[in-house]
Amino acid sequence: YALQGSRWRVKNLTYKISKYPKRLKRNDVDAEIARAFAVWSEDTDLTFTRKTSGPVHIEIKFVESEHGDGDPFDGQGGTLAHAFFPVFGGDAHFDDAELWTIGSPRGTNLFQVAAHEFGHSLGLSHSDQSSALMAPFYRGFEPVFKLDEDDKAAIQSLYGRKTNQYTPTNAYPPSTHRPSYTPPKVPLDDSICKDSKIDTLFNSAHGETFAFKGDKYYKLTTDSVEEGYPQLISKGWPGLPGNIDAAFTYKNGKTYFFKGTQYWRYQGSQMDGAYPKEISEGFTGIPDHLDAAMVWGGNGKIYFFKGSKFWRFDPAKRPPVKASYPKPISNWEGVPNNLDAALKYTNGYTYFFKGDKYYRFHDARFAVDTATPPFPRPTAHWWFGCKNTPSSTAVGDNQSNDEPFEPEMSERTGSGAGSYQLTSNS
Amino acid sequence: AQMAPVSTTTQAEMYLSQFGYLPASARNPANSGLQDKHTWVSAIEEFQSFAGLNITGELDEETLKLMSLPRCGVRDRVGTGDSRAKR
Repeated sequence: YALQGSRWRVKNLTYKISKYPKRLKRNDVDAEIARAFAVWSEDTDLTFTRKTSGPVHIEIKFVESEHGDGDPFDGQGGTLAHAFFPVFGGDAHFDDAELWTIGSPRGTNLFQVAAHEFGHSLGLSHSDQSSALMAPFYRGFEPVFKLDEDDKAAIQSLYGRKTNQYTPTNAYPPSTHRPSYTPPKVPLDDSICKDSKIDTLFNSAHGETFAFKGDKYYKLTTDSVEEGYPQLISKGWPGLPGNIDAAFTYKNGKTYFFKGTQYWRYQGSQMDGAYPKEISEGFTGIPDHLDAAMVWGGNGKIYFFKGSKFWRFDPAKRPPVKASYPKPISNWEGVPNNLDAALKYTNGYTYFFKGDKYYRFHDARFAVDTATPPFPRPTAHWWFGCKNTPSSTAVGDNQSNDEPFEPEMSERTGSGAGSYQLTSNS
Repeated sequence: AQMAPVSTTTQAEMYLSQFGYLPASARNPANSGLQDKHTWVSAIEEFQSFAGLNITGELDEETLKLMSLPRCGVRDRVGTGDSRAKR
């Protein structure tokens, strides 16, 4: 998926259909448009409310040919609709020369096209995944609609995952509505608390997060380490050595591990072929002895880090690494050199780990996030649930619900009027 | 009126320009002769890569067929146009 670069600061959005299509009943259109918006509400806390008058976030119009925005429609076929990204207002225009239909293989399905256009209204660009709703080409009527994982990851990277804990409003929610804070459990084997420097962190294809250290691995819960861990890496991933340099799971569902000059590919816990192989063969242009690797949420491409440099790897391109790489890590504002690990966490944020500390990266601002307490923060407390680590006591005393424990609660979506923002004090 | 499918080089050039693979000036057929070959081939390759086609750099039948499909009017390559400068 690809993000345009802007998003709404609020999650409760309003819309208005200011010009209806000529061939469909208004009630039917209202229902299809509501269904199309609901596609984006299912996996996020976004809500969409229809208004019939007054200012709204997203205005919808069915128009033909030149309609005032300098991008005229072209009659039946060709361009079906277009929409503006949040920074340009979010409006969605549909070519009324099309034969818009509802639940029929004839004509052009309104629901499918509207759901796609509202993706743009929310900040998504076109995806190069043909199965994604945000792919640019109309696929014809699909009787059963299911949002692709690519689209789901895209929208959650902008607006977070669904919390279901309360309905967000433009006002600050009363503190009584906050989920209760549960002190994290301390792992039984607390060696990770004494030395929280890790080798690598990655998400599995099923969304589980694992931390590797030496010849052991830890399965993380939302607030600490799952009971029964650490375990031996050789037990969880037969054939894989300890002291891994870097790892990531790609969108093909396979996990890649890097150590020294070699790499291994796994499908779940099974080695996916004859490994190890040389990094120089499978990842042309990427150096050996890596520090960290991740699939960045901003564009879905693979990034490798070593020393003070980083490389972008796109398997679909030839060559997969552009000549302009490596580039200095200082391009990632606030991220230090000589990293230990990098991870796009399940809440959509990107995290960088070095020594016993970690940094949360704001993908849209392209800088380390500003928050209270500030980054870097101690990994032991925030990721492994350890107590009595430097600065963890103060955090616990304040009962700050900052992630990774309560990721959605700490979403900082801006400070403008009407924005949805929670801090440890609010 | 039904929109004609993309079948000529000029139509393909306008298509590639409209969806962000070529600069906006290519939308004017009078300027089409000024397009250098490298830019043209790169644009086709980029489109083919994005659309999951074989990357041939040529305006083959498969590429023209995909260009003729109904689609969203938003550019595939946001930020590559002349309205936004590269940092």
